[in-house]
Amino acid sequence: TQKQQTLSRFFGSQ
Amino acid sequence: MLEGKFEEASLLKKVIESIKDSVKLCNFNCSQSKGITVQAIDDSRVLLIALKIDSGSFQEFRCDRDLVLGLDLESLSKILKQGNNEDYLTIIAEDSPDSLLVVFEDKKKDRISEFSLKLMDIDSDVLTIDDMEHDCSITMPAYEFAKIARDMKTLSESLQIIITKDSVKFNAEGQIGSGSIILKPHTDMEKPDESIKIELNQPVVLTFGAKYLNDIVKATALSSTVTIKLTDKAPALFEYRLPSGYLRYYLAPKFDD
Repeated sequence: TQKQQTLSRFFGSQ
Repeated sequence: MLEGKFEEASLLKKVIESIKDSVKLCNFNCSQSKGITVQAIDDSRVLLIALKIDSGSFQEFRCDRDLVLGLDLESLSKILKQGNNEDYLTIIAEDSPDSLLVVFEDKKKDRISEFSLKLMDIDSDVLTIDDMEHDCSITMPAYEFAKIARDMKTLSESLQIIITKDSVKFNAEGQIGSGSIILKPHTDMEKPDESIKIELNQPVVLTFGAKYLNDIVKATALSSTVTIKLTDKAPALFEYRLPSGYLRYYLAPKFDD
C-alpha cells in the first residue's frame, strides 16, 4: 500500500 | 473600508460550499489590486485551497486598505443561506473590523436583509507554492470528473490516474473488485466545454485519496470544466475557473517513500 504524503513535504512555509 | 457587491449571491455561496468541508477557519485577504485571496490547508495537511476572487467578479469593488477577514466558514455558510441565489450580495467591513456585514437585496421585491458575522483572529501558516512545471494537463467537463470521483470512491479509498498521450485512465481497486474508466481526448465543436484535452510532456501515474477527490469535486457547480495538472511524485493541481479568478486545490499524492 502506498503512503499518503503531506503538502509540507513539497511546499515550504512562508 | 471594504465594500464588494456581487451581481448574484450564488457565486459566493458556491465558493463557500466548495471549501467549507475541507477547511473550517480561514483568512480572507482583501486588497484593491487582488480582490479577495485565500490560502487554507486542511487539518491533515494533504489538501490546500487557493482561492482568488478578482475584483472583476464583483459588480462593484472597493478596498481602501488591505484587510484580513478571519472567517468561520460554517458560520458564513449559515448566513449565506439566508439569501436567495439571484439576490445582490454585498459584503462590507470597516478598516479594523471585528465583524463582516452581509447584505442581500432582492432584485424584484423591495427587500433588503442584513446580517453581521463575527470575525476571528486566525493563526494560519501559509505555504509557498511556486509556479510548477507539470508533466501533463487534462481539461475535462467538471461534472464528468465529479461522477468518476464519486463512483470510484464506492470501490476503493484510492484512485489511480494514468495519463498517456492517447488517454486518461482512472483506476480503482478495492475489496469487492476493481474498476477503470478510460477517456480519450476529443474536441466538441458545438459544446467546447464537453471536450477533453490532454497536454503531455511525459506520461504520469499517480494515486490519490478518494476522500480528498470527493472534497474537491464539491466545486463542480462553479465551472463547466476542470483542469488537472499532474507531475510525477508531486502534488496535483485541480483548477476551477471563476468568472474572474479561480478556485485551485493542491492535493498531495500517495506513493511509497
